[in-house]
Amino acid sequence: VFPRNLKWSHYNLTYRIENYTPDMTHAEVDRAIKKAFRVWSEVTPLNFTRLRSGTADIMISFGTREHGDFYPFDGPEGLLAHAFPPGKRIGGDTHFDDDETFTSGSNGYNLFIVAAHEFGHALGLDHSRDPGSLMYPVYSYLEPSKFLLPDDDVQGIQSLYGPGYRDPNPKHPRTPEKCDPELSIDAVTELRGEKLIFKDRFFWRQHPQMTDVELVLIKNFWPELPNKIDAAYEYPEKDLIFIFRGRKFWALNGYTILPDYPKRIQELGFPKSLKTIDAAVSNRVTGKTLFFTGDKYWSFDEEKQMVDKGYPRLIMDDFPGIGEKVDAAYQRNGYIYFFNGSLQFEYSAWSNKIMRVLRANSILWC
Amino acid sequence: LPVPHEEDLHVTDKDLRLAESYLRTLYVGSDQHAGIMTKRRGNPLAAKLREMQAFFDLEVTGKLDEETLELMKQPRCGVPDVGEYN
Repeated sequence: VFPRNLKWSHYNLTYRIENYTPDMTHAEVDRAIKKAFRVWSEVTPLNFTRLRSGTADIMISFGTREHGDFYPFDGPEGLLAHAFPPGKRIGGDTHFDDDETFTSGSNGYNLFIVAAHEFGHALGLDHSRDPGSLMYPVYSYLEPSKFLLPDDDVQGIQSLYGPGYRDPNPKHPRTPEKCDPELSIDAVTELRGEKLIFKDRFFWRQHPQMTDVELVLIKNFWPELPNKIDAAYEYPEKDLIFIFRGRKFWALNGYTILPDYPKRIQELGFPKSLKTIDAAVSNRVTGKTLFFTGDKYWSFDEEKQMVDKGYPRLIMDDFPGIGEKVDAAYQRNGYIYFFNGSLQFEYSAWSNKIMRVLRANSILWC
Repeated sequence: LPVPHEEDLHVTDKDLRLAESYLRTLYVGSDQHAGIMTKRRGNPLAAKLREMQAFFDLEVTGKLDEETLELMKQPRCGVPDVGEYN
């Protein structure tokens, strides 16, 4: 929240759309603005009524460069919009930089996402340092139809106005805490010497020279990837990483998703009945990639690009002690690290036995 | 603005202008704090840079390194991260 906990003293607030961007139809703008206010009315006692004339609490306009408030915009890109904290006159007013391209989709800047953020300011929220929150300063596209207000933002706005009476989605997404002792992870892969540890819609980037890990939204790196993934592995010989979600998988060369992807995992030779891959790890020595699903695993020959004969095999037959399922796996210096719930098992490929059992979050230097 | 000495980091004049505008627009009010810093460090922009790096959980080097510049180029909200509209 802002210094002095600036907030509206009345809960029935008014807004007025003073002008429109040429990028979208009036109806699209009206819809995006209305939906953006609903993000906040669903979790507070606040109500928003639209005025078509006169002065409203929250005056909404599109402008460029110097637009009358001594806080000029900066042309295309950079600053997208701003809003003023609750208060009289300019208080609550929200301005969009019309040198940007606003849309209802994922191209340009999604007006609903930008407006929902700016109305957070207009209601009294300052920026959040939580990269998963709506009030994080940097724009990231989220599918409006699947948007759920993150818990960090709910905590902030309810500290000002209290809870609402009709929250249709009380389960608000939380940003994973890296040192949560119960942390489990979705997938791990190396990428050009870095390690990427995936959890929900995030991944932690771990660079050997960095003193701490960096939490990043998957969609900030790869907008086309889904918000959550099942498995990932690196095939360094081709400078590629493969990302799996459901029956689909993508090949990535750095930031770039290769054309013709996503493909279906059945193209690798898996049976039609296979719905997901839980974990994948590539062994540079043998040139084999192991795919784990349920209580079984497969060996895949990267050179021949086919599943090896005699698979699937039971995980517990060949990797005794790591449990019946695998959430994620990666290999380093002859060891394979298997993740199962909040534990990870350091498995020696040479002596075929578990060397250590660690907490899953120890991969994040916790 | 302090820039790392690595040879391979080509910070252009345009980058420097972007960074200066970014810090002055979004790290408002830290001039007061920087007042103290200025006596000690003599560079309010470096103080703002450190604040920005701390806000975004970057390594607080006080120097315009690649990671910091990369983040400054990302589209964002124009409301200050530190300090507020007066």
